[in-house]
Amino acid sequence: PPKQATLGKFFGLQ
Amino acid sequence: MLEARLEQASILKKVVDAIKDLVQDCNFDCNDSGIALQAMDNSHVALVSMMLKSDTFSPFRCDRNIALGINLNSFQKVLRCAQNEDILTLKADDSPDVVSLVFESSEQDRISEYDIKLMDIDQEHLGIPDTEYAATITMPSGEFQRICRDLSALSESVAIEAEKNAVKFVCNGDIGNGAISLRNHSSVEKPEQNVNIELSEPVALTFSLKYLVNFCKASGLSGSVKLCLSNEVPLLVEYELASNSYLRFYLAPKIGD
Repeated sequence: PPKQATLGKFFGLQ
Repeated sequence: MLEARLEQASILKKVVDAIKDLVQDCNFDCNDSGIALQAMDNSHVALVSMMLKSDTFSPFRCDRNIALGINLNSFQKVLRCAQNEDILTLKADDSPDVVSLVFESSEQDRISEYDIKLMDIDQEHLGIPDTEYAATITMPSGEFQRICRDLSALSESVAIEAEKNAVKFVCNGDIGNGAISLRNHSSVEKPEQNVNIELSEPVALTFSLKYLVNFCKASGLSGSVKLCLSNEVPLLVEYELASNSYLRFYLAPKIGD
């Protein structure tokens, strides 16, 4: 089954 | 100092009600453009982004950048003391220990004053890139809420599949499967039921329904909701408020290995 990604994978820390 | 007066307390009540199960302690960042909030849930899967522009308030005054670190549970307790139609004024000093809330009844001569103790919150701030989304779906917020609620009874996840003129919400669960399709729909008589699908390329993404059901607690803030999708990026769920203010939720997708 597909796995839950986290937002850090897409959005950079500021 | 900050002084921000809202004609109706209900806006802030609804915003806090909508996000408090997702995020617990948040900084409300105040500056001359308004009051903003960005916070991630503990699992870093969902993000709340709120912007209440200065025009939402009348008057609005904030000379310096002030971060109000507030526990949302406490905030909700105090906001529940306000009637929906009360005039609400937020006040804080430049280096505040507390934020003051004043509720004024427009019909009665009643003034209620509350303080909430502030906390120091060291929050991770994410940079969200400007994205041209492949699909933008605008639909009644109540309809989206019902779809998420209905499908969450069957499955933990929903696949959102947008193609030309149609969007499909599909789930596969242990007891069976479900699918709801919506097509472009526009009515002059009942514009609140309009569905608009703008698409540059087909999109199919899978999301956790638990989070979507949570986002839908914001349905009372706006009659319509906007879903923005591109393959392999987080979903944006946006509730537009008056004066270009908004409450946005981002949700990371589930990705196959």
